[in-house]
Order: sequence, then C-alpha cells, then structure tokens
Amino acid sequence: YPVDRAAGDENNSMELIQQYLENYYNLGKDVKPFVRRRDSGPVVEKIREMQKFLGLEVTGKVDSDTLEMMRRPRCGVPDVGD
Amino acid sequence: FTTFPGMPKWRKTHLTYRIMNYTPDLPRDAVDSAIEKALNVWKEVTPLTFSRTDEGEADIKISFAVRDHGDFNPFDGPGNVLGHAYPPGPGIYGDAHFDDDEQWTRDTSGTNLFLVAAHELGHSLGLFHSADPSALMYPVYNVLADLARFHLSQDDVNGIQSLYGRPPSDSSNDPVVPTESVPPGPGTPAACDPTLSFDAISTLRGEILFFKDRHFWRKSLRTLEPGFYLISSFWPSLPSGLDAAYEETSKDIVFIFKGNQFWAMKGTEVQAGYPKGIHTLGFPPTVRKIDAAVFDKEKKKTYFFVEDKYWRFDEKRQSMEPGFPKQIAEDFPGVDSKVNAAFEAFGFYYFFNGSSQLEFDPNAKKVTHVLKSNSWLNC
Repeated sequence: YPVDRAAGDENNSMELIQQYLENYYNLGKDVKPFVRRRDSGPVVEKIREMQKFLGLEVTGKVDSDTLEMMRRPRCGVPDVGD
Repeated sequence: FTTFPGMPKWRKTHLTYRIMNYTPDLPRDAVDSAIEKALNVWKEVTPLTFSRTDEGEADIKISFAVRDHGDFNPFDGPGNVLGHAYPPGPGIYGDAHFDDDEQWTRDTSGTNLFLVAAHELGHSLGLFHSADPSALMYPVYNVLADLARFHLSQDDVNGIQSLYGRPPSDSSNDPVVPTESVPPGPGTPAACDPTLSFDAISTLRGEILFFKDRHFWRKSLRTLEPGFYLISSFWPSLPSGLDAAYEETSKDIVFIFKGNQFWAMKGTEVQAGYPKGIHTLGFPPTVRKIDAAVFDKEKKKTYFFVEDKYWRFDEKRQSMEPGFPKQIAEDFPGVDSKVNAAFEAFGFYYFFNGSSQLEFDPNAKKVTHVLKSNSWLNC
C-alpha cells in the first residue's frame, strides 16, 4: 500500500517526542511508546514538564508549538535530572 | 537558573583551559577569540580567572567532534544538538564538546561559536539549564539579531554568583569607577539623541567606553544600561574633548589621544613618561591630530585614521609600517568617509562618522551593517 504520509509523519513525530523526552527530561527508556489519546501517564507528565520548563503553554499534548520547539537547535545537556 | 545535582563547582578560582582541536569552519584565531570572549563573559561577573595552556592537562578541555566521540553521548549530525559540556571535576568533567557537523560562524549566518561556547562554558563552571528564555543558559539556541547587544541576563549572573560569588572589588583587575553615575541634565550629552556623535571609543577589559566632551558612557556585557561618568572622575589628568582611543589588549593598556599628545592608561593609572608626542609613533610633522584608532588583536597592529587616510602601526616592533598612509576605502571597502571613532568587538570593526556607524567584517572585507552611532547605548 502507498505509505500513508500522515501516518509516516505521525510516526516521525512520535519518535522525535520519545527521543526528546528521554534525552532531556529523564523519560525512562522502558516507558511504553507514546499513546497520543491518553490524558495522563508518564509521557504526558513529561510533556507537561518540558512545556513548563521551556515556557510553552502547558497542555500535556504535542501541539505544533511543542513540536516546533523540539526541532530547534539546542544544547545536548539535559534540562532536568542527574 | 539551576545548578547540576549535588552542585559541583570548582574549588579554586584560577582555571586552565586548552583548545584540543579546531573546526575547519573558522580560522584558528577566530576560534581562539570566541573562546576567550566566552570565558570573559563569566570572568566579568565572578572571581574566576582563566589561563590558556596548549599542552598537557587542563581543567576545561575544548574540542570539536562529530557523531560518536568517545563519551557515550554521540552527536547527531547537522542541527538539533549543537554541543554539550560536563560539570566541574577531574578528567572529562569541565570539558566542552562542539558538534562539528554544525556550520560554526563568527556572525549569525550559521551557528555562532561565541554564543554556544559561552553557554557550554556555563556548564563547565557548574550551571545547569535555565527556564528563563532570555538567559544564556536557556537550553534552546536563540539567534541574537545583534551580537553586539549580547549580555548575560540577571538570571545567569545570579546563577554563577550563587556558585562563586561576586568579582573582587580590588582595582587591580577591574577599573575603579566612581559608583554614582552622572545624572543626565543640561550641559550633558543625551545618550538617545539621534544626532549623537562620539569623540573617541575604546574597549577596556571587556567593556566599551564611549567618549563625548567631558563625559563617557561605559557599556558592559553584563548590563543593558550603560553607566555615564565624567572623564575626570576616572582619569583626572586627562583633558576632555578627546580625539581617539584604543585598547592594546595584550598589554592591558588604553592609549588616549588629544591633539599632538597621547597618554597610556592601565586601569585608572597613567603610565609613567606620558603624555608623549604622537610623532614619536612615526607620524610625519604634517599630521597634527588623530581622528580614530583601533587595535587588531589578531595581527597585533593598530590602525590610525587621519582624514581619509590610515596608517598601520606594528605594536610588536613599535614602529609605523612602510607603505602608509593608504586611502581608508582601499583596505576597508565601503568606509568612504572620515572616521571619527572606532573599536573592535566580536571580530567586527565599528567605524563611526557623526551620528552613524558602520559594522565592518574584516574577513569578508565589507560593511555588514549601518547603524545609528548610539545603538550601543540601549536606545
């Protein structure tokens, strides 16, 4: 089947989000892949934490502002944790 | 601001640094200069001092690398991660690594090395990230529209001083400047007068002094607002209405020119044997005064501007170079008018004529910005 572009983009974004939260917000690597429709859980909590730290609207959802921020060049040192 | 968990910090105030290798994107001396400036940003607001070593161990080792570079924190190619650094400590701790898959630049056309280095070296000194978007330690790279307006945010200053305290008040390192600024009023020049022009401008230990009549503004990287002082409250023996000034940074001396005389100042101290006649520098008797002067720290030469010509003085040989004077526009294309003040910052030259200023890139050999003369005074 032709690759469903939207699904492909969605997969990329989910991978980007998972990677970003693991790299900079101490999301455990064993946490289940990101489930978009849930309103709570570790990933949503980490999204909130990231949005708060970087001065974004804290929604717990991956809106375009949040995705855009994740794509901006940055320092490789984590934002929280040890 | 935040510090690393456990608040690691250096237990000494004098630190060594070593540049282990260089990026092919920039001339080596541009990298040297960017790193030195980045360290100066933190030196200005703490008791810390830094000295460079080119061999053996150093507290802060600076290197450029791509992808996997041996610290289990591989870089990721162009974009995204620009660099990282480790908190104070032995070995790899304190070190700063820069992703050489970025395009490192002196300006903001690519990734500005000075800005990223100042951030990463903040980590090397013990600062973690800040949630203040205006702070240098904010994790996301903010391209500054105007590098010349870079300064630490109060959050950055609070953070680093929570680790190391404030700079010592002794005058040996810092110019002793009277605490109270001169209030603006009748008879004093207005910083934001659009027609404002300057008599002379010089850097001084990482700050910039803008001279006008009997006063000068003092601009520091750490504050947005410049201070405003009487020249006489800082250097009682100097005349007012200066012609030119420049800082020979490798000697920590500011040379001040008026008429056919010049003075050498170290901090607030006039050096013995001054004032001297400008003709002792090698000017012909026809030159009665200097319009402007600026020191090229990479070449260790000083450019003196007189009317539409300029001379080049070799600071190492202490002599005027043969083949001068030359037309200013010949070697500084686009600088077609007389220069009445000049200084160097962030690798650019700033030439002032009346109320306008030209930013000149000596590598591209072209004028890169035309600004109002008082753009540095936060108008």
